[in-house]
Amino acid sequence: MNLFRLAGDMTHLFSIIVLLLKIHATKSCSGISLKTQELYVIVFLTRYLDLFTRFVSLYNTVMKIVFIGTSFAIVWYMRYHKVVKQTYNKDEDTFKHYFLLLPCFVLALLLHNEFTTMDVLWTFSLYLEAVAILPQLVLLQQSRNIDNLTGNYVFFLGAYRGLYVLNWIYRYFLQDHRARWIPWISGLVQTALYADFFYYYILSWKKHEKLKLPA
Amino acid sequence: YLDDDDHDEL
Repeated sequence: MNLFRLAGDMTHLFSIIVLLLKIHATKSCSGISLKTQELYVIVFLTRYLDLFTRFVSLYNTVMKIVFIGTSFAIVWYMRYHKVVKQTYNKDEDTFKHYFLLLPCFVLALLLHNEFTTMDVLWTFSLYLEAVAILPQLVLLQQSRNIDNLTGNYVFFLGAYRGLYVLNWIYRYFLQDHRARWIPWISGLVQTALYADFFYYYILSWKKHEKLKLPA
Repeated sequence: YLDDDDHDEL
């Protein structure tokens, strides 16, 4: 493991902590897309099927359990917590997230390394993660007021993807020289989806203004 | 054939 990978994982973890902090401390999930959060539950469940069949490291095992657990906790808060669920912008969270599942699954059936349940579902989780942020970005675009914690959550999530790209570059040139096309391509697509958000996030930060995305 | 470290990232 290199420093970029570790920094990427920590940024990912930090983004989740920021989101849970927002929900728990302010008892509000306004500006957060439940659809994106539900997609992340599916992403983690399908990717970490090997949790009990293959041991990589204690670090990997703990992180996998944390990602699965926190994603369930967030969805639980948004759906069932009696105060939090009332702050959910249901009418603005309009992205048809189910339409992302089938194309990602078909693509995973067509493009994978090995035709096994584990590998196809692992590939599916990579394709799905690449596009899972879309409902969240659409919701942000429709929100007049994006609060700081929501903006920071998406910023750290994007930073995590950027650091993973650096990790792959480092790994390829300085560690194992192995091409991993499926994670690379889906990771690059995912990172590119954040470009627009990053542009406006940095702009608002420079101008000391509240973040607002153009419609 | 999948090497073990093909799936080692999170």
